[in-house]
Amino acid sequence: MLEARLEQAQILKKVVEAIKDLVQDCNFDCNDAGIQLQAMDNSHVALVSMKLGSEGFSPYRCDRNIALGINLNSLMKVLRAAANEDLLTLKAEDQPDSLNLLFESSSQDRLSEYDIKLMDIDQEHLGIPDTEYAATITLPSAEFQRICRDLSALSESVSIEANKDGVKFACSGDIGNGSVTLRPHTNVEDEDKSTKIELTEPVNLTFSLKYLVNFCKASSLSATVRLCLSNEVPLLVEYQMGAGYLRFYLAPKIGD
Amino acid sequence: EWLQQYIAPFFNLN
Repeated sequence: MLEARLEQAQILKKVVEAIKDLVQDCNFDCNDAGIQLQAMDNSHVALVSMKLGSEGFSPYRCDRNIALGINLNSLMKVLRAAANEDLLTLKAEDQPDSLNLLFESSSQDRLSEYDIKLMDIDQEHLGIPDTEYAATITLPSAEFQRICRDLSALSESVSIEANKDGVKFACSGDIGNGSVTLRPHTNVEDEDKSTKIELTEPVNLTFSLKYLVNFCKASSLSATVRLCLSNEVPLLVEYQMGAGYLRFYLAPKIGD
Repeated sequence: EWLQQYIAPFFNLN
């Protein structure tokens, strides 16, 4: 059986809130290492990959591999009943028809219990290979969100050009064009406000802003975001969580 | 005119 308690319900709330507009139904794959999720978005241009490691739960018990097929809108309806600071315990049998969620207020004077029905989802969990990227940019997640939001007002797509001097986000639309260039810098008072660029070769790729704006819904999970780019391969947008990550992969656009 | 590529071929997904 599965029994997994999160110290704060808001971690799962934020994950589901961030991906529910991309993915409707998906399997939460549970094993002794933790809970993982991998799903393509409905239009098959983006891939979501999430891991909550067992060390992020206390206690964590999962005797055998269990796939929890969940409709994310249904899960969100239930999770909205949890306060951010509530303890959240997930429970499921080995061959479950439902997932049990228990919310406990931090003062332990309120217990809420919900069951949501599970569904059979034919979805294979495939290992995504570790990739060496030509450019890895770490920046404040709020900064990335702002850039995507601002440029999406002008255009459907953004080019991301990284070289040793900085990273330039540029777009061009009917009303004009715009760009934001970030130069690497270190904020000594708050490391999370730094911009870091690791580069083995310059890259320049174009992506759909609609998807990037959607990925930025995960910004509240982490103060920083990591963008990994190589020419002609999908962009990786990664938000680190305490004991895991939420990753989005987006295929680049190509010229006609 | 931009073309949006599908993600599946990059990861050998169906």
